[in-house]
Amino acid sequence: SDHSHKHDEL
Amino acid sequence: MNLFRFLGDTAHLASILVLIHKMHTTKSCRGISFKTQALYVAVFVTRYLDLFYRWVSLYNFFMKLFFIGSSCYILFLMKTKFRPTQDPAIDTFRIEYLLGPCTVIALIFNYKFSPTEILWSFSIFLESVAILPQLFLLQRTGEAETITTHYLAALGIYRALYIPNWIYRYFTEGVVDPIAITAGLVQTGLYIDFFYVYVTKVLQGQKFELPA
Repeated sequence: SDHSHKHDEL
Repeated sequence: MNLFRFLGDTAHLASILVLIHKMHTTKSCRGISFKTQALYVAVFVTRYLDLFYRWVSLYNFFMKLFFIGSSCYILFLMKTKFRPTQDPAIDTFRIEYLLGPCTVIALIFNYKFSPTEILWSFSIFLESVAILPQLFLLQRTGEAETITTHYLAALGIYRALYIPNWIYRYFTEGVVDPIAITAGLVQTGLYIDFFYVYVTKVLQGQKFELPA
Protein backbone atom coordinates (compact mmCIF):
# COMPACT_ATOMS: atom_id res chain seq x y z
CA SER A 1 0.00 0.00 0.00
CA ASP A 2 1.11 3.58 -0.56
CA HIS A 3 1.91 5.06 2.80
CA SER A 4 2.72 8.47 1.42
CA HIS A 5 -0.95 9.45 1.48
CA LYS A 6 -1.41 8.81 5.16
CA HIS A 7 -0.87 12.40 6.31
CA ASP A 8 -0.79 11.30 9.93
CA GLU A 9 1.91 13.79 10.95
CA LEU A 10 1.27 17.34 12.07
CA MET B 1 3.85 7.80 17.00
CA ASN B 2 7.43 7.65 18.17
CA LEU B 3 9.41 9.60 20.74
CA PHE B 4 11.14 11.84 18.16
CA ARG B 5 7.87 13.02 16.69
CA PHE B 6 6.21 13.41 20.07
CA LEU B 7 9.12 15.50 21.39
CA GLY B 8 9.15 17.44 18.12
CA ASP B 9 5.45 18.25 18.43
CA THR B 10 6.00 19.17 22.08
CA ALA B 11 8.78 21.57 21.09
CA HIS B 12 6.44 23.07 18.48
CA LEU B 13 3.72 23.51 21.05
CA ALA B 14 6.21 24.95 23.53
CA SER B 15 7.52 27.44 20.95
CA ILE B 16 4.02 28.86 20.50
CA LEU B 17 3.48 29.09 24.27
CA VAL B 18 6.87 30.86 24.61
CA LEU B 19 5.85 33.37 21.94
CA ILE B 20 2.49 34.09 23.59
CA HIS B 21 4.23 34.33 26.97
CA LYS B 22 6.79 36.77 25.52
CA MET B 23 4.05 39.02 24.18
CA HIS B 24 2.09 39.06 27.43
CA THR B 25 5.06 39.58 29.76
CA THR B 26 6.85 42.22 27.68
CA LYS B 27 3.47 43.65 26.53
CA SER B 28 5.05 43.78 23.11
CA CYS B 29 5.51 41.91 19.85
CA ARG B 30 8.72 43.76 19.08
CA GLY B 31 11.08 41.63 17.04
CA ILE B 32 8.33 39.30 15.84
CA SER B 33 7.52 39.16 12.14
CA PHE B 34 3.81 39.55 11.52
CA LYS B 35 4.36 38.11 8.05
CA THR B 36 5.83 34.87 9.38
CA GLN B 37 2.95 34.53 11.86
CA ALA B 38 0.41 35.15 9.10
CA LEU B 39 2.12 32.52 6.93
CA TYR B 40 1.79 30.01 9.77
CA VAL B 41 -1.96 30.61 9.90
CA ALA B 42 -2.07 29.92 6.15
CA VAL B 43 0.04 26.78 6.68
CA PHE B 44 -2.19 25.36 9.42
CA VAL B 45 -5.49 26.22 7.78
CA THR B 46 -4.56 24.73 4.40
CA ARG B 47 -3.01 21.60 5.92
CA TYR B 48 -5.63 20.84 8.53
CA LEU B 49 -8.63 21.02 6.22
CA ASP B 50 -8.62 17.27 6.73
CA LEU B 51 -10.11 17.89 10.19
CA PHE B 52 -13.39 17.77 8.29
CA TYR B 53 -12.93 14.41 6.58
CA ARG B 54 -10.04 12.42 8.08
CA TRP B 55 -9.79 11.04 11.59
CA VAL B 56 -6.23 10.23 12.70
CA SER B 57 -6.33 10.25 16.51
CA LEU B 58 -7.50 12.28 19.45
CA TYR B 59 -3.93 13.59 19.85
CA ASN B 60 -3.78 14.63 16.22
CA PHE B 61 -7.22 16.25 16.40
CA PHE B 62 -6.49 18.41 19.44
CA MET B 63 -3.01 19.39 18.27
CA LYS B 64 -4.47 20.59 14.96
CA LEU B 65 -7.09 22.64 16.79
CA PHE B 66 -4.37 24.06 19.03
CA PHE B 67 -2.11 25.06 16.13
CA ILE B 68 -4.92 26.74 14.19
CA GLY B 69 -6.34 28.43 17.28
CA SER B 70 -3.04 29.62 18.77
CA SER B 71 -1.71 30.96 15.46
CA CYS B 72 -4.91 32.93 14.90
CA TYR B 73 -4.73 34.20 18.49
CA ILE B 74 -1.15 35.43 17.89
CA LEU B 75 -2.24 37.34 14.78
CA PHE B 76 -5.15 38.77 16.73
CA LEU B 77 -2.83 39.97 19.53
CA MET B 78 -0.45 41.50 17.00
CA LYS B 79 -3.27 43.36 15.27
CA THR B 80 -5.05 44.59 18.40
CA LYS B 81 -3.49 44.82 21.86
CA PHE B 82 0.15 44.93 20.80
CA ARG B 83 -0.27 46.66 17.48
CA PRO B 84 1.59 49.82 18.61
CA THR B 85 4.68 47.72 19.39
CA GLN B 86 4.84 46.26 15.92
CA ASP B 87 7.13 47.88 13.37
CA PRO B 88 6.06 47.10 9.78
CA ALA B 89 9.00 49.18 8.51
CA ILE B 90 11.44 46.39 9.42
CA ASP B 91 9.16 43.48 8.48
CA THR B 92 9.79 43.98 4.79
CA PHE B 93 10.26 40.51 3.34
CA ARG B 94 8.16 40.15 0.19
CA ILE B 95 5.94 37.15 0.89
CA GLU B 96 4.78 37.03 -2.74
CA TYR B 97 8.20 35.52 -3.42
CA LEU B 98 7.24 32.64 -1.14
CA LEU B 99 3.54 32.25 -1.97
CA GLY B 100 4.07 32.23 -5.74
CA PRO B 101 6.77 29.55 -5.95
CA CYS B 102 5.05 27.41 -3.28
CA THR B 103 1.84 27.45 -5.32
CA VAL B 104 3.66 26.42 -8.51
CA ILE B 105 5.69 23.70 -6.75
CA ALA B 106 2.54 22.36 -5.03
CA LEU B 107 0.82 22.10 -8.43
CA ILE B 108 3.78 20.06 -9.73
CA PHE B 109 4.68 17.99 -6.65
CA ASN B 110 1.68 16.44 -4.91
CA TYR B 111 0.42 12.94 -4.18
CA LYS B 112 -2.78 13.47 -6.13
CA PHE B 113 -3.96 16.30 -8.34
CA SER B 114 -6.93 17.15 -6.13
CA PRO B 115 -7.69 20.44 -4.33
CA THR B 116 -7.05 19.09 -0.83
CA GLU B 117 -3.84 17.26 -1.79
CA ILE B 118 -2.51 20.33 -3.63
CA LEU B 119 -3.33 22.47 -0.58
CA TRP B 120 -1.59 19.92 1.64
CA SER B 121 1.55 20.07 -0.53
CA PHE B 122 1.32 23.86 -0.59
CA SER B 123 1.19 23.96 3.22
CA ILE B 124 4.25 21.69 3.50
CA PHE B 125 6.28 23.84 1.09
CA LEU B 126 5.06 27.08 2.64
CA GLU B 127 5.93 25.92 6.16
CA SER B 128 9.46 25.17 5.03
CA VAL B 129 10.04 28.84 4.14
CA ALA B 130 7.54 30.62 6.43
CA ILE B 131 10.29 31.47 8.92
CA LEU B 132 12.20 33.53 6.33
CA PRO B 133 10.48 36.90 7.05
CA GLN B 134 11.31 36.33 10.74
CA LEU B 135 14.96 35.48 10.03
CA PHE B 136 15.13 38.43 7.63
CA LEU B 137 13.82 40.75 10.37
CA LEU B 138 16.40 39.33 12.76
CA GLN B 139 19.14 39.91 10.21
CA ARG B 140 17.99 43.51 9.72
CA THR B 141 17.89 44.39 13.40
CA GLY B 142 21.02 42.35 14.15
CA GLU B 143 19.84 41.48 17.65
CA ALA B 144 16.94 39.85 19.46
CA GLU B 145 15.44 39.62 22.92
CA THR B 146 16.50 36.39 24.61
CA ILE B 147 12.90 35.14 24.87
CA THR B 148 12.47 35.59 21.10
CA THR B 149 15.56 33.45 20.51
CA HIS B 150 14.11 30.74 22.77
CA TYR B 151 10.99 30.80 20.60
CA LEU B 152 13.08 30.33 17.46
CA ALA B 153 15.22 27.65 19.09
CA ALA B 154 12.13 25.63 20.06
CA LEU B 155 10.83 25.90 16.49
CA GLY B 156 14.19 24.74 15.14
CA ILE B 157 14.29 21.81 17.56
CA TYR B 158 10.79 20.80 16.43
CA ARG B 159 11.97 20.66 12.83
CA ALA B 160 15.22 18.92 13.67
CA LEU B 161 13.40 16.17 15.62
CA TYR B 162 11.23 15.34 12.62
CA ILE B 163 14.35 14.07 10.80
CA PRO B 164 15.11 11.17 13.18
CA ASN B 165 11.32 10.56 13.21
CA TRP B 166 11.38 9.95 9.44
CA ILE B 167 14.46 7.74 9.70
CA TYR B 168 12.76 5.76 12.46
CA ARG B 169 9.53 5.44 10.46
CA TYR B 170 11.43 4.28 7.40
CA PHE B 171 12.99 1.40 9.33
CA THR B 172 10.00 0.45 11.49
CA GLU B 173 7.02 1.08 9.18
CA GLY B 174 8.60 1.41 5.73
CA VAL B 175 6.97 4.82 5.51
CA VAL B 176 8.56 7.44 3.27
CA ASP B 177 6.95 10.79 2.56
CA PRO B 178 9.26 12.42 -0.02
CA ILE B 179 7.42 15.77 -0.06
CA ALA B 180 7.47 16.19 3.73
CA ILE B 181 11.08 15.00 3.95
CA THR B 182 12.44 17.26 1.20
CA ALA B 183 10.64 20.34 2.54
CA GLY B 184 11.57 19.38 6.10
CA LEU B 185 15.27 19.17 5.30
CA VAL B 186 15.15 22.60 3.65
CA GLN B 187 13.28 24.02 6.62
CA THR B 188 15.72 22.61 9.15
CA GLY B 189 18.63 23.91 7.10
CA LEU B 190 17.31 27.46 7.40
CA TYR B 191 17.87 27.33 11.16
CA ILE B 192 21.56 26.37 11.04
CA ASP B 193 22.95 29.93 11.07
CA PHE B 194 20.54 30.92 13.82
CA PHE B 195 21.49 27.90 15.92
CA TYR B 196 25.17 28.69 15.63
CA VAL B 197 24.62 32.11 17.22
CA TYR B 198 22.08 30.73 19.73
CA VAL B 199 24.47 28.08 21.02
CA THR B 200 27.62 30.22 21.02
CA LYS B 201 25.97 33.33 22.51
CA VAL B 202 22.54 32.92 24.12
CA LEU B 203 23.29 29.60 25.81
CA GLN B 204 26.52 31.15 27.15
CA GLY B 205 24.44 33.85 28.82
CA GLN B 206 25.18 36.55 26.26
CA LYS B 207 22.78 38.67 24.25
CA PHE B 208 21.81 37.47 20.78
CA GLU B 209 23.78 39.75 18.50
CA LEU B 210 24.80 39.15 14.95
CA PRO B 211 28.33 40.11 13.92
CA ALA B 212 28.28 43.55 12.27
